[in-house]
Amino acid sequence: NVAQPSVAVAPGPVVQPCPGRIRHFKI
Amino acid sequence: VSPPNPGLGYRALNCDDPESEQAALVAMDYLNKNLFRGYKHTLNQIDKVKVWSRRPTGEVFEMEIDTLETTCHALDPTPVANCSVRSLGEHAVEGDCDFRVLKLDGQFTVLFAKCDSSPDSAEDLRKVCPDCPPLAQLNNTKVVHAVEAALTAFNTQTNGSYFQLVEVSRAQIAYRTRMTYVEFAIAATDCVAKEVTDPAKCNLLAEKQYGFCKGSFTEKGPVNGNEKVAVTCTVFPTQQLPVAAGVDDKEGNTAGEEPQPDNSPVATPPANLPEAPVGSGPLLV
Repeated sequence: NVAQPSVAVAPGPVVQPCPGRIRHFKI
Repeated sequence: VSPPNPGLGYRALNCDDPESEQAALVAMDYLNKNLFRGYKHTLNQIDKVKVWSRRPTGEVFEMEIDTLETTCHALDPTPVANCSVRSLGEHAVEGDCDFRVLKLDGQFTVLFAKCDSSPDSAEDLRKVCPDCPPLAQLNNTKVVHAVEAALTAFNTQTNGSYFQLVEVSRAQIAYRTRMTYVEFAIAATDCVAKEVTDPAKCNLLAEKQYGFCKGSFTEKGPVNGNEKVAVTCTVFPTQQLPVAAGVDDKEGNTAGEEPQPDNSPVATPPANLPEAPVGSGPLLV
């Protein structure tokens, strides 16, 4: 990504590697 | 200075990585194929994955997996993909599993499996369904009586073999309505149901035929003076079971069961079911 130094770049979404997605529901 | 055990470190893998999911599905398949009591479980969430390199070749996936109980009994040949997950209102049961899965030449093999199962809390059940009865102890006298009545009713009405009880797998008691709901597994014997005089003399068929029943028993009430029993059984085609082992919870009971007050031996198959393997092979605790 290229950004102007004066422009703040919003951090991207943090990817949580684990735990993974819930397929049904959590007890 | 060289790091200790060079090349033996692990790599973290995203829990939702296709490779993690592939290993988890192989692990779940292994689990369900080796269950002989309780209910089949389905994958709910991959908690942790570590991938260790193995010498001389291959990788070992060390995984923690959360599962949920389905409505298919372990002896039911229905593929787990076609089984419904037990709903929260039916008092859901979760499994907490540790697996080690070897990946060698693109093939996954389960090396180790250990699962504990536990029912959802009664508090959670009340939140989603205040009137739903919680799971009951399987040796509760009401449960035992309901199972006996349901099995007798089934054997009385069937024209084929006399069926013996294999295990009580689930029970709920609705005190307000005086109803006891039970689920249990049965097996066919060499006796004809309508001719049985002494069930103790009946033997299981050499080619095992199992079934699964859902029953309800209504006690006599002050107004309603009659007991009522209702039962529906599904008899499965004869099947060759794999040499089996158990999946036990922290209390020493199988998946899907309530903790029992008695100290039943851990991983002891019920009568009429194969014993756990002795010797080499994957370890299933």
